[in-house]
Amino acid sequence: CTSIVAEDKTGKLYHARNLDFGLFLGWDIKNSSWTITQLLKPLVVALAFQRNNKTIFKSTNFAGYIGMLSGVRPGAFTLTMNERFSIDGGYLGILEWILGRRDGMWMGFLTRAVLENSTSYEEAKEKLAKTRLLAPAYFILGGNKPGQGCVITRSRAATLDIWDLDIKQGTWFLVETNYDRWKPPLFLDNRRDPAKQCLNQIKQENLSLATIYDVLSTKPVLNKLTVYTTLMAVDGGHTETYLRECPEPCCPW
Amino acid sequence: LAGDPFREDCRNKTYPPSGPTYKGTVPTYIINLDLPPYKRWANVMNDKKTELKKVMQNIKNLVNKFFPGSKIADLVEVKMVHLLSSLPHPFREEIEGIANTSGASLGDVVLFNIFYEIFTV
Repeated sequence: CTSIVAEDKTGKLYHARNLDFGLFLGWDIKNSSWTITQLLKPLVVALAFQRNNKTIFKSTNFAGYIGMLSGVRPGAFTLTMNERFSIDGGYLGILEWILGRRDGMWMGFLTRAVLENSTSYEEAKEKLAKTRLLAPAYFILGGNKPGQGCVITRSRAATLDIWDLDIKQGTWFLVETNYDRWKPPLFLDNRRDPAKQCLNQIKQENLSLATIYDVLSTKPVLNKLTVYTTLMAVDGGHTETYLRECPEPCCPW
Repeated sequence: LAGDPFREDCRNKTYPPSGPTYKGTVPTYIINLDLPPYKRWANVMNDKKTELKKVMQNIKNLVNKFFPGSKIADLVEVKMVHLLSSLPHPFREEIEGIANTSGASLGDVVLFNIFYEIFTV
């Protein structure tokens, strides 16, 4: 996955992501694509969660999955989640759960609870940083005020790092793929540097959902695992989702 | 760029989406949180039940290819049903509702919902 949270010159926040999934889950030789990646595309839906006929939050989901991977609480915050791989992974969390230790939260249920119940960027940030999890994760969060954007790097039990937007220091965007920001990405899977390079070329004054879509359309940020691209702006809970395809030549991940 | 055959120059003017990297938009549904959890996903799953069952069958086929002749896929399905009873409200009831509406097995829908935890290694 590749998630981007960025702020333009006027202080407006944008949040977007490519959702990549299906690595090693079967390769379709005929169509030169990952089998599960292709099968997931018809399952993608845009959802508006309502209470008393009022939209509380919106998300992009796979039908049948009740957790949240990409969502916006209109006027309050935007949230995406990227997979974080670790030896101390979710299978240990599941084992603990089965053995009776149930103080951790399932990742999808936490993001769902945050979008459903948190009413501000700060509240969402605290819950995502402090709740014990069954699996490690990266949470990418955007707010509704200038400077409100961060990447929270989580192990199952702790927050390892919170990386904030810092306009004064020139950090007007954050890019998270599937690697800790203080470590280099796997040399075979470097989507972080191409995304950063493209954002730097665009420059802050030209930032928009359209130019972020350009970044997410550039290979290898766009790759054979990319299921969809979602573009979000917190104002009014604006969200757009597009199914993607990566024609040859294209990186398998 | 020269060293990476899959890397390209930064794209521009790709929006509004079109062309070979664009495969379409997605349908929108309303999830009414005032409904009982069991009924919330009925509209979505009425439309998407075939697609969900296809994904789950494919994953089972993959497991069976890796472990031919084993009963791993069946065993996981049974274990997932046991796991469901420990999941918190309202998620447990929502999952039951999805399985009921879609006709997918309960174990498959539980597995689909905890896929993330399994795949983080």
